[in-house]
Amino acid sequence: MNAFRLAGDMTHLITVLILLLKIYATKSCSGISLKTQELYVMVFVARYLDLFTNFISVYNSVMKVVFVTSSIAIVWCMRIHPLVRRTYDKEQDTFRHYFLVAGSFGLALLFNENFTFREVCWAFSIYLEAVAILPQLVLLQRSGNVDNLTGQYVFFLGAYRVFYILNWIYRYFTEKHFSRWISWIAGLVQTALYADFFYYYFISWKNNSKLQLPA
Amino acid sequence: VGEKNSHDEL
Repeated sequence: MNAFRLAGDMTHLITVLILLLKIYATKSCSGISLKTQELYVMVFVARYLDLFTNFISVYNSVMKVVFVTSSIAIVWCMRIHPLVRRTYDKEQDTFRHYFLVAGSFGLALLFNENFTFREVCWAFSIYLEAVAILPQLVLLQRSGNVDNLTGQYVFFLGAYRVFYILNWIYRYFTEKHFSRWISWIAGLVQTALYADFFYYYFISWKNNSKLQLPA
Repeated sequence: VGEKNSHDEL
């Protein structure tokens, strides 16, 4: 465990807490893409299959449980909770995210470390995570104005991935056979998707203005 | 940590 990875995990945890806080405090999920949240549930379930079979550390297991349960809780709130579900922008959140699922799964069948169930699921979860933010970014562009919490949510999601890329660079130079080309490529693609968001986020922060994404 | 393809990252 190195500082970059710990910072990345903590930042990732913050994104989940921001969403839970927003939903709990405002009883509203406007501006949040249910599709992105559903993709994240798939990402965590597919990646943490080894939760009970491959113990790595208490920290690792605890964080896996936290990510899986919180992502499911967010989807539950947005789908079932009587107050919250009414505030979901159903007609705005129209990204056909099943194409992302199919594409990631096809890619995982082609490119994986070993052609085993667990490795294909792991690669699937890595590819899917790289594109999971797309429905959310599309929703933000559609709804134009971005409320603070949602803007911070996307910002921290991007920051978590930047920390992970630094972690992979660090591990590449400190560990011999550290070759995670799947994570590298997917992680770079994922971070690139945030690039324009970061740009507009920085501009709005600099001008101290409301975050406006070009439609 | 662990064998090569054990994914020790979250």
